[in-house]
Amino acid sequence: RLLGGGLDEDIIDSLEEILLRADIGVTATQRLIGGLKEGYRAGNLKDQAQVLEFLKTGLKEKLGGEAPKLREAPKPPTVVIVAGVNGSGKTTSVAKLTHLLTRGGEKKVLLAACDTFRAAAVEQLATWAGRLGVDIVRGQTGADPAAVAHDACEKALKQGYDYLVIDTAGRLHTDKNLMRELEKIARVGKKHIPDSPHEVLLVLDATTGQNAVRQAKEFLEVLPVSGIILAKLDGTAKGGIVVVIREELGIPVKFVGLGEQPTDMQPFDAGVFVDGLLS
Amino acid sequence: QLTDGLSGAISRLVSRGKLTEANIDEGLREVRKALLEADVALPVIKDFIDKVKAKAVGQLQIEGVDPGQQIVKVVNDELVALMGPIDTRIREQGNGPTIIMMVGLQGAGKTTSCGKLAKYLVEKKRRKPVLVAADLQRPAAIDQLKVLGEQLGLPVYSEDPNASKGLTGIFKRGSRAAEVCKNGVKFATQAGCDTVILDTAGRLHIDDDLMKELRDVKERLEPQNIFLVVDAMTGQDAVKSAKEFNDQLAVDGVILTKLDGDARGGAALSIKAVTGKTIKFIGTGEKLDRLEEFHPDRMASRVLG
Ligand SMILES: Nc1nc2c(ncn2[C@@H]2O[C@H](COP(=O)(O)OP(=O)(O)OP(=O)(O)O)[C@@H](O)[C@H]2O)c(=O)[nH]1
Ligand SMILES: Nc1nc2c(ncn2[C@@H]2O[C@H](COP(=O)(O)OP(=O)(O)OP(=O)(O)O)[C@@H](O)[C@H]2O)c(=O)[nH]1
Ligand SMILES: [Mg+2]
Ligand SMILES: [Mg+2]
Repeated sequence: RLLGGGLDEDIIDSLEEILLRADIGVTATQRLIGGLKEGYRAGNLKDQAQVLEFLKTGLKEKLGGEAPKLREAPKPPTVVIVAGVNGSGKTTSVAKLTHLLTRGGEKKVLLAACDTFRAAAVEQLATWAGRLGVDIVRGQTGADPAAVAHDACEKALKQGYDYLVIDTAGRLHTDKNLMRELEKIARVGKKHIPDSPHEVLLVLDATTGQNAVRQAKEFLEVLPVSGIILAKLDGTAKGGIVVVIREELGIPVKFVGLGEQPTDMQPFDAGVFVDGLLS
Repeated sequence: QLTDGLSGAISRLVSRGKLTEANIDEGLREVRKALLEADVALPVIKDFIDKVKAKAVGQLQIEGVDPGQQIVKVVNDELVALMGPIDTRIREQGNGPTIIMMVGLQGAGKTTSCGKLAKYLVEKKRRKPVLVAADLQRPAAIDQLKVLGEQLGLPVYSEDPNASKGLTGIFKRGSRAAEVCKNGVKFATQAGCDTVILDTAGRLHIDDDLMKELRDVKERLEPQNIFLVVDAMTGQDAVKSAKEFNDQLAVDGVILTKLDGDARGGAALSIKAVTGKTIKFIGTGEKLDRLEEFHPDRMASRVLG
């Protein structure tokens, strides 16, 4: 969509629009555009193709290189907590993770239904467990989610599961009580599995704007967030906000959600993602 | 009454003395930054800044007011005017139940808002609503709406999503949801209920089959009210999805959810600017009493930060 091959500062400025509309945000965009202008003035960038290449390289660097894998604990079970704000795609992502772990028939997965609050949350996860052929630990309606997590960790350890994936209730990062509840869910597992949780995945909706950075900051305050699942990237939103999150908080994207079925999740590929940002 | 963020930034920039075109431009650069940080869509910001500049330039002759504050006032007034008016009207049906159809992207808060709206209609408008479970694809979506119905003591119409699976091969996909909705309205009429709230499955605005499904429901039921449910933390994409839903369905209003968080909610301005449709209600929590009428002045302060 750039015109011809020629380059000047106006053309560099027009790239600002692509970055802003990808939800990269004002500050990061200004820095990126500033960097491009410096390169142009120094004579290092002579045409549009070079500018685009420079931009892509810069974005990929900010995203942190090699896509990290799902962590595997030194001895089983590996405990994975899935958290995030309301409606971001957590429960569906748990189903997708389960599919990735079990499709080769290799891993024995246990699910914990720790959303004990929302209407039919347990039923939703139980349906996925049934379809994927995995066991699920659930409590009474309104049970303390930490109690369910505690029981699940005990079962995962004693019955030899490779992975325990804990689905949690959606919560706004601004709700102090619910953030404390999340901290407690992580803490109670340590009684049986001292170095748990081994992986904490924050599920972000790709349509989210600048608030995603606040979400990541606040969740990181209460949990050792080790990765992001960027859900709903099959829509038109670009999810550029993950660039800022990686840069400012060091949290890498580990997976992207590309649909509503268990097969619709892929490991994060920075190159593919950056191409998508700028398209 | 505006928070210090934008006013502070502008008054630091804009020198004392009267309003000039130069300091208007300076102030508007700050406004642009604030609106971007608030997730207002870029094309909407451009139009908005042009409008504000024209108004501010029109005030160049006014003396005795701090120019920075003048700019902020023009911005705030323009924002309120654009996002308003207050309009919580729900169109009623003359003969037969009033139908409200809830649509939107995945996870926006439609099902929860169906419950909230039903409660609001019962308590504030003395209506007798039926909730219709027309999301036939999400696991336990029907259960979710049934639980809400139980909590409210209201009837929920639903069908087994796998029923008439044999026949589904004969009808093209998309007629099942319309079928359930149609039967839901029949059920409401027979039960003496005056309002039907249709909960539909979340979907992408670029999914042609699923958007057609919504057009089918609209065509067959002719709902008096189609509400687009949008998450307040939506970023730049708000214009794309809202425009598409509105172009295809001509929505009657918007419900903006999750405003109990700290998202600035610029999507509110983007959506109004691009569809012309007003935000009727806002969601301010997960519980069913957390539905409020939309106030453009409160939203303006929040967006400007
Ligand atoms: N298109 C698309 N839809 C998705 C994706 N991930 C999840 N969804 C949909 O988003 C909606 C919400 O997903 P859930 O898994 O229930 O989200 P959640 O975070 O568990 O929600 P709460 O538990 O209520 O906070 C559902 O309709 C999912 O099918 C994705 O990658 N792409
Ligand atoms: N904090 C807060 N949470 C909300 C609000 N409205 C809905 N939610 C929560 O957001 C999540 C998604 O709500 P749903 O009603 O399931 O969303 P949906 O649009 O029906 O989702 P799909 O049917 O999968 O597209 C749930 O956890 C709700 O409790 C709100 O105003 N504030
Ligand atoms: Mg969930
Ligand atoms: Mg729903």
